[in-house]
Amino acid sequence: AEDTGVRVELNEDDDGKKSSIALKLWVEDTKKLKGKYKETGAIEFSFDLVNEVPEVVAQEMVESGFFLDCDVKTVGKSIRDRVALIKWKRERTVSAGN
Amino acid sequence: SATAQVVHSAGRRFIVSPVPEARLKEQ
Repeated sequence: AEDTGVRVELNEDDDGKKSSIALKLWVEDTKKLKGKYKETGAIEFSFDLVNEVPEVVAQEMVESGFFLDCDVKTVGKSIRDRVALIKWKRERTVSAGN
Repeated sequence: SATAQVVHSAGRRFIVSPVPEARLKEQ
């Protein structure tokens, strides 16, 4: 995945079954953000792999004051990349089991 | 370690916690 300066990781073990999963997001490289970033720490949240859209969560983070509006795409892409990886790993696990 | 919680109007809960140093990008 592209290095967006925003890191998103699983915040729990993925059992491959739950649609809602815990994620943790933090800024690794503030220079990659357009807006001035206030160091807040890591943001833990849950994300529904089936029903939710990464960009919507990114927008909620903006509205909650974690990021500026100009960085919503960067944050959304970072979440989207991680979600895509989680889904890919799940599909691979299912394929391997068959 | 200190944590804070922010609840968005849509109902999503964000928990803010310190970034573990070991997980920071190596420069």
